[in-house]
Amino acid sequence: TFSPSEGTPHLTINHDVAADLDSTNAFEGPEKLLEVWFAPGPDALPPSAKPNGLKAVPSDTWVDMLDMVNCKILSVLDSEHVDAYLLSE
Amino acid sequence: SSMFVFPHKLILKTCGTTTLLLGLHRLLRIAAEHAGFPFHNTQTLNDIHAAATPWRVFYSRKNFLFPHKQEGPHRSWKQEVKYLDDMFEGGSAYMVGKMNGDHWYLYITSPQSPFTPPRTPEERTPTGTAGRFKIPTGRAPCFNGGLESNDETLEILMTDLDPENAKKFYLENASAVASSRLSAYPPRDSRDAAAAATSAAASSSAGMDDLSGSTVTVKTASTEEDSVSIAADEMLDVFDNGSDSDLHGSYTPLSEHLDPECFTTEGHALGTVVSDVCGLSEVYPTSKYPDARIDSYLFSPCGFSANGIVPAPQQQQKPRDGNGDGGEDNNNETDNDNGSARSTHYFTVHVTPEPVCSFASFETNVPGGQNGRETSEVVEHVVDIFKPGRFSITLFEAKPNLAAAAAAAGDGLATGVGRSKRMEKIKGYRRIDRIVHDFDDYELVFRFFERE
Repeated sequence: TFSPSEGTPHLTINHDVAADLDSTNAFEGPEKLLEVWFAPGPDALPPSAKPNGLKAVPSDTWVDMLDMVNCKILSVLDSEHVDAYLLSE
Repeated sequence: SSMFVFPHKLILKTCGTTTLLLGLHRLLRIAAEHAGFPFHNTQTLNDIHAAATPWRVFYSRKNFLFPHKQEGPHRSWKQEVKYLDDMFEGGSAYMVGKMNGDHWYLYITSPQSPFTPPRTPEERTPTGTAGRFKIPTGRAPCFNGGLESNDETLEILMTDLDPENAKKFYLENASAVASSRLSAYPPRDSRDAAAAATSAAASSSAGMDDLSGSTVTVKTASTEEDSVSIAADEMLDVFDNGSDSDLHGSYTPLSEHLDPECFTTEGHALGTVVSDVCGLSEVYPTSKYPDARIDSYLFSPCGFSANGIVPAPQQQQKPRDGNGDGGEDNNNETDNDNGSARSTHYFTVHVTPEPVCSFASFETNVPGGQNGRETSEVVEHVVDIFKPGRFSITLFEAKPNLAAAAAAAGDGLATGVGRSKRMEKIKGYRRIDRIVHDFDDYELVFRFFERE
């Protein structure tokens, strides 16, 4: 199996969505941008929060939230400090 | 569309007719339920309304191009603000730029004093149900740790893209480029032993052996029947040897940027090619950001998205002193408060190439200057990729960041306005607007340019 070295971002592809995505009828255009902070920095998480904060949330848990937004996960580039989700539409 | 998940914050940027704000409450619920962030709008997590209390919320967007195509609360800024106001206490909404031209909207909530005790739901409950579960904002849950260092966000929103440049973001054209590269490269069997050995060593060191036998299919521009299938390791070899300028111009090895699995679906494979061909891979070049990684996807029939993760460049380690604290390295680009971890930043790109509504966005929080590229360099590089007819630049910077930058520059400037003066002139463009918003703890500089 592929074992990235420590600290190396690792890519996971959601083949079910990414392989045959047809965006023929998708309307693109300017985006909406939302940024929600729960603490001033990664070293200022509250005692109740899990050590890794939001990064402790499994990818699958975000799926139903993203369904409400009308987005599907195409791939995830995860690293030690941030996980980057590439989404459909 | 893209989402970035940090331990302490989440960034969600969505395109087209997505209904971003409809997912907001669920996001806050997940933060409380699955990440353990405190909530103050209900008494118990069993209440379906329970939602984590954000420290800050930012919502922004360019002016509407096709409001009638939008859904939910996204048909107008007024409706979006009402949706946010109904959810949060203490938000502020702004419009920046020309009302009768391109402008930009922002909604923010502000942090409150850490000494302000939270109000209970009963104290905040108005009569009736409206606002009953309204979410307070701005309470920093813990001040034992430091503020995030180098907090700045640069966003470039470009419209009326140059048609020739926009063609690169069509699947048909990208496939043709990919095919020409593959067909121009000699078959695996004809390579000399030295090249094969070099390639094998490179693949092995990058952990690519697992891809042996995997197949990448690249459709040519003419017909689907002309599709070319190659082994994934062979495609990687092409990328590894892509510095051949006869074939690829200013080509750089993509295997330095990318994880090998991205070659296993066409959208990701062609996205990788497009990232390289258009110059996106070089916005944060591996020469300055050796650990940067890009995940790209080319949509069918057109459209492009990419996410980049950019770990701060490693610094030369200074000799440790007797306390073992790593000496006096004050460069906060690389170290957090305990000096043990490197900060990691992101960038994201979205492209709609159709002439009737061509649009591209670039956003990053990679700090400008220091040991990497200046913000003005990044802007010029990105603008040159798309050559838009019009574009806006918004630079949102935390004031501690601005003060540090001014001090480092030694120029006595109190704000980053002077630091970013180089962005005032973009070759081939005329600056129309420059608007500064001075918030409590952030400064926003908005600029708007048109092609000369």
